[in-house]
Amino acid sequence: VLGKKKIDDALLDEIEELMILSDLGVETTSRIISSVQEKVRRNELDDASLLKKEIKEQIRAILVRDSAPLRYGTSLAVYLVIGVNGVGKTTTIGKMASMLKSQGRKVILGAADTFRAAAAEQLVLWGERAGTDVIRHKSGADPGAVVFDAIAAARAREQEILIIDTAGRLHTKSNLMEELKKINRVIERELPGEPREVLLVLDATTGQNALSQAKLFNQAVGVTGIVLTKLDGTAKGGIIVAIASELGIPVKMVGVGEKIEDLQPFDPNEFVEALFD
Amino acid sequence: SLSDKLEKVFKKLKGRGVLNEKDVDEGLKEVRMALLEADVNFKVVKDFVQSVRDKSVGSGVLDSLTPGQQVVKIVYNELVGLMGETVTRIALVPNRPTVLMMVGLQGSGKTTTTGKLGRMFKKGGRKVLLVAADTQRPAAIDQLVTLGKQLNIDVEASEPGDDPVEVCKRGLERANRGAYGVVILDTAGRLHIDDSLMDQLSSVKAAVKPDEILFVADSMTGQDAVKVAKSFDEKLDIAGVILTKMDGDARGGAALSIRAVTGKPIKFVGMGEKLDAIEPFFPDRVASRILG
Ligand SMILES: Nc1nc2c(ncn2[C@@H]2O[C@H](COP(=O)(O)OP(=O)(O)OP(=O)(O)O)[C@@H](O)[C@H]2O)c(=O)[nH]1
Ligand SMILES: Nc1nc2c(ncn2[C@@H]2O[C@H](COP(=O)(O)OP(=O)(O)OP(=O)(O)O)[C@@H](O)[C@H]2O)c(=O)[nH]1
Ligand SMILES: [Mg+2]
Ligand SMILES: [Mg+2]
Repeated sequence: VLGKKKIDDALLDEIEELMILSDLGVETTSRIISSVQEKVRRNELDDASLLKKEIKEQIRAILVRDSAPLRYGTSLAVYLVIGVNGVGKTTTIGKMASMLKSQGRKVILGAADTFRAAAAEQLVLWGERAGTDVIRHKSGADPGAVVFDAIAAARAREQEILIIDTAGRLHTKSNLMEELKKINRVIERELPGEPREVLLVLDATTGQNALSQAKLFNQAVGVTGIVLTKLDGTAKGGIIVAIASELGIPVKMVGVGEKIEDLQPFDPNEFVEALFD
Repeated sequence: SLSDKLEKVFKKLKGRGVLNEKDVDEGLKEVRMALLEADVNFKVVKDFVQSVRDKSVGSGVLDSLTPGQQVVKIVYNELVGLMGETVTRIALVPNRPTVLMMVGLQGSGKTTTTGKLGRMFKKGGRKVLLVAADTQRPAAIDQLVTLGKQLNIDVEASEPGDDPVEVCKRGLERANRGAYGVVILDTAGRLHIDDSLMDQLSSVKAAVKPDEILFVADSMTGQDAVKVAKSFDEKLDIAGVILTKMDGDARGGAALSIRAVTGKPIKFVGMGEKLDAIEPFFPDRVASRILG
């Protein structure tokens, strides 16, 4: 057919480069490219102008498979926010509190990062901006005790959603992962069967290590959703495709800036389009 | 490991007789994969593999009994050579305060590293002043003031909303008056594509003329490391790089990418959250880590 450009190796190399540059990773990229090559071989795909569309569709399919909104119920829902150092947990909680309040929910925050300098002060400031209470202890206190008190306060003040900030921790530090499991057990013990989210915050600038982070945090406490931050930069965050494909964990929200309103629900279509911008 | 993978590839190829250049290319695919999986930038990998190829073909790998090991050796040496000499120090100026300025993306570890460097210089007998020039992140000033208290190091504090340029000028004036040996300016994290905030850093540079501008980068950074490092370097002419969070299991390919695109030395690596967790940069250690 005249005007239809063939799909050749050069074109596939170009797409492969774009995918790797977006941090999709070697394995996820080669799997998607191989499946496209198979379609070309079986003459199911022969038009170069449709190649990008095909790849976008394959990525989109991976992302929508497990997608789900934030959970809450008729009593107290707890969102435990976790992740490695500096990814944007505390800031994200401030944004979420504001967003949920604007949706008419009663929100309270728990400052369970009792380790890092001025961590509780930072969350208290965000609580003020969002108009929510913040339960905190002094620096060095047991994070489990903060969570226990935050749950008690949430119940007493008839709050609907308690969001818990935790200290940044590398997934490879077993003592810190044990501390996280202990925090999680407090929640399970106090609120058995209640709706819960364990939200892993990932930085869009992170490369393949995000997959290792997702695996180990998931093994430790079971991750129900991801918040992908700093998408307002130039990094594409493609590693979430590998995470969706291997672990089935959905991205629920994305951070797009440092202001309180810079949080959006995750839109797989928008994300896939941005990968190829 | 990469050497095992390469041995397997070359064993299989040698089974068909003498190795040729095409066989070397087969082996180099493994090298390319290993570097990409370690987060080295795609384009940096391309150039790197090309130079390894040139060295391999020219160095008798084809006739070697252990071509896989030969190639790994070439890769390792290329990596170490590219990363620069070990221990590039921060040169302290005599007779006036040495001014260091920390810059980088949000959350990379600037404030914590400011504390770590302060502690290091104090241990070396210097009088240190930390300057809280991040007047925009909630509780950033509190964070640095707290670190100063923990380390018993003076901090030039500020108020949220103060102009960072004015804060840095004040800090330098205080350092001159008080005969401080080292002044470290902690700036707010920012995006390399935020022109007004990048201009703000240029204004700080022009006002206080730092002796070294240190780019603080997260060692887990992926492909984006090249864009970010290039922007900060082109805008500010950085003196060197500090790679943080190396106590994790990130392979650290960003180290090679940043070095390749800026040509600037990596001076230190952050090895933990505690204020003593900083080490000089050893290229051979990072090279082994990147190779896995
Ligand atoms: N540009 C941009 N910056 C962000 C975003 N989310 C957070 N940040 C910034 O990232 C930096 C770190 O944010 P924090 O909320 O302190 O991160 P954290 O995970 O709580 O850090 P630790 O508690 O120290 O582990 C701050 O400067 C935030 O303003 C985002 O979506 N975009
Ligand atoms: N494990 C580990 N954590 C680190 C290291 N360096 C810094 N951190 C942690 O990373 C997080 C962010 O550090 P900060 O010093 O607040 O980062 P920053 O660059 O000043 O952040 P902004 O000012 O918001 O841009 C904190 O939780 C630090 O404790 C390191 O070498 N290893
Ligand atoms: Mg935090
Ligand atoms: Mg800081």
